[in-house]
Amino acid sequence: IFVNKGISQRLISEVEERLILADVGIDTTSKIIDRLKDIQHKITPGNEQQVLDLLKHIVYEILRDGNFHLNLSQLPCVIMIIGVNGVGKTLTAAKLSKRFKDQGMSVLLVASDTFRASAITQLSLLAERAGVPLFKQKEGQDPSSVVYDALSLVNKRDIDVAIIDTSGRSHTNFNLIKELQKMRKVCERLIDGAPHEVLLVLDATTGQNAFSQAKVFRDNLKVTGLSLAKLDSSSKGGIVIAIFSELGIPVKLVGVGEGLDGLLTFSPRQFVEALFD
Amino acid sequence: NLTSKFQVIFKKLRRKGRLNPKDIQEACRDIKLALLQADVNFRVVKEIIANISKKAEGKEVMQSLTPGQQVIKIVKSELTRIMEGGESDLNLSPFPPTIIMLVGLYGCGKTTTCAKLGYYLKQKGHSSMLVAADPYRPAASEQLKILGKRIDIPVYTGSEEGSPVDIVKSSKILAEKEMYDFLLIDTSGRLHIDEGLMEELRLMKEEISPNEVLLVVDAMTGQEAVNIAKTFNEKLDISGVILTKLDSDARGGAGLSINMVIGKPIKFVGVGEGLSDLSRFYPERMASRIIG
Ligand SMILES: Nc1nc2c(ncn2[C@@H]2O[C@H](COP(=O)(O)OP(=O)(O)OP(=O)(O)O)[C@@H](O)[C@H]2O)c(=O)[nH]1
Ligand SMILES: Nc1nc2c(ncn2[C@@H]2O[C@H](COP(=O)(O)OP(=O)(O)OP(=O)(O)O)[C@@H](O)[C@H]2O)c(=O)[nH]1
Ligand SMILES: [Mg+2]
Ligand SMILES: [Mg+2]
Repeated sequence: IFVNKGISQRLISEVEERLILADVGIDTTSKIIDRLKDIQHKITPGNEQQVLDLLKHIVYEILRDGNFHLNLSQLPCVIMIIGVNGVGKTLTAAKLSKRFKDQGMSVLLVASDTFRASAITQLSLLAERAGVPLFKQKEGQDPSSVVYDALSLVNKRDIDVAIIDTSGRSHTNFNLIKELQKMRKVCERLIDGAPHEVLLVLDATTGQNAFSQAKVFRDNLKVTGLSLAKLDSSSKGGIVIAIFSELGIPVKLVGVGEGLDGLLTFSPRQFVEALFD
Repeated sequence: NLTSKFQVIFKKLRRKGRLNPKDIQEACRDIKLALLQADVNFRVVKEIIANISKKAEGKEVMQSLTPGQQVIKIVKSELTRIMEGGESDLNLSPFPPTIIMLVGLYGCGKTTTCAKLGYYLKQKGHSSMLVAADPYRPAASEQLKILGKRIDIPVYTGSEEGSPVDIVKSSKILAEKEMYDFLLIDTSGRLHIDEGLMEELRLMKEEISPNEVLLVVDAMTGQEAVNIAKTFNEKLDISGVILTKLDSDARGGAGLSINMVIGKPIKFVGVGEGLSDLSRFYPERMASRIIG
C-alpha cells in the first residue's frame, strides 16, 4: 500500500493533479514531486498535513530568492508596462502610479498606446481617478515619439517616476516586438539607467502560454519583473514558478481587483499558501 | 511536437516488430504531456487518454506498418469529434432582431468581438446595432462607439445613469422599432465567482430573452477554463463560445476542455485585433493546433 516508504502513490497523484490544475505545468510539477520524493524519508506515513507543509516549503524555496522590489535606486525612475492584449497593463499602470503618489513621489503616467480605440481616454480617466498627471499626444502617433517627448519633459521637470503604459501586442508579432525595442532604446538614450523596470503583465488565468510570452519578451527586451494581474479570479497563476526558476524573472506585483488600490507587492509566502489553498 | 516525437518513438518500436500494449501506454504518456502543455484540462486529458488507449490497442494500430501515424490519426479524430457537436451556426430569431449577448471574463475580447461580429454579419448582408452595455469600465462605450464608426454600424450607449439591464431593455425596443436584423450586446467583464455580477447577467437575459448567449474566452486560458465555462453555463445556459486571440501561439486547449465539459459549440474564433479578424470555427484545424 505504501510505495516509496513515506508517500503513497495515491497521494502523489493527488499532488500532481492539484499542481497541474493550478497551472504549474507538467515539467515543474514533476520537479516538485521529485523533490518531495527525495525527502520522503522525513515523512510519517499517512501524515498528509506534513506532506502539504513540505510541498509549501519546496515551492517557497524555489521562489524565495527573487528580487521582489521595484528598482527605485535611481531617480528619475522609468517603468515600462508591457504584455499581450487585455491582460491588465493600463489598469496596472494606473494602480502603480497611485501607489507612488501615495508615497509622496511625483509621478507621470505616459499614454503610449496610440493604437487601440479609446486607450488614451481610458488611461486619462484612470489617471484622473488616481490624481496623477498624464502625458498624452495624438492617436496614431508613433509610440516612440510619445515616449521621447514624455521623457524629455521628465528631464526638465522634477518628476520622480515615469510609468509608460504600452499597447497590447502578441509576442508572436515580430514588428510589434521591434516597436517595443525602439521605445526601450528611447528610454536608454534619454534617462540614465532607463528603463529601470520593464514589467511584463501576465493574466493570472493564463496557462502554459504565459511561459512562451515571458520567454519572448525577455529574450527581446530584458524583463525585470512580472505583474500578475487578476489574481482575484479563481486561477492560481502557478506558471510563475516555472517563469522564475527557468527564466529568472520574479513576480514583483500582484493585481487583485478593479480598484486602484488593488495592487500588492509579491509575497512568496502568501503565494504558496494560496497555491495550496 | 507530437507528430515528430511519435515518428522517433514508433521508429524504434517498429524495429521490435509487433507492438505490445506497453508501447501504447508509453505513447499515451506522450500524448498526455502534449495535451497538458496545450492547456487541456487535467481531468479532460485523463478521459481522452482512456478513450484513445482503448482505440490504440485495436488491430489497426498493432498490425500497422506505420503505427505512429495510426495513433496520431486516432488522437486527431478523437479531438475533432469532441469539438464537432452542437449547432455551430447562429440561432436566428423568427422576427428581427436576433439578439446576441457577449459575456466573459475581463479582457478576453468582448468589446472587439462585438464589433467584429457586426462587421461579419454586415458582410453577409445583415444589419446590426451594437449595444454598449458596459457602464463600468472607463471609456468602454467610447471604445465600442469608435469601433462601430469604423465599420459604419450604429452603437447604442443609452443614458449615462442607466444600469446595464436598463440600457439593454431600451436598446431592444429601439432595435425592434428600427427592425435591425441583429442586436449585439457587449457586456462588461466580470469574474464567474462574482455572484452579484453573474446575477446581473442572469437578470439581463431574463429581460430580453436573447437568441444567443456567447461566452467569449481567451485562447490562452489555463486549467480554470472549465470552471469558468461551467459557472457561466449554469447561470446563463450559454448557447456557444467564441475563442479569441488565436493569432498568438496559444495552443487553445481551453476550447477543447470547454467543449468536452459543457457540450456547447465554439461558433467563432478571433484571429487578430482588426475588425475583419473573426472566422468560423473548424474543429479539425483546432485539433491539429492542440496536438502541436
Ligand atoms: N478583477 C480584475 N480585473 C482586472 C485586473 N487588472 C485588470 N483588470 C480588468 O481587465 C480588463 C483589461 O484591463 P486593461 O488594463 O484594459 O488591460 P490592457 O492590458 O491594458 O489591455 P490592452 O491595452 O487592450 O492590451 C479591464 O476590465 C480591467 O478592469 C485585476 O487585477 N483584477
Ligand atoms: N491579438 C488579438 N487581440 C485581440 C483579439 N480580440 C481582442 N483583442 C485585443 O484584446 C484586448 C482586449 O479586448 P477588449 O475587446 O477590450 O476586451 P474586453 O473583453 O471587452 O475587456 P473588458 O471589457 O475589460 O472585460 C484589446 O487590445 C483587443 O484589441 C484577437 O483575436 N487577437
Ligand atoms: Mg491597455
Ligand atoms: Mg469590453
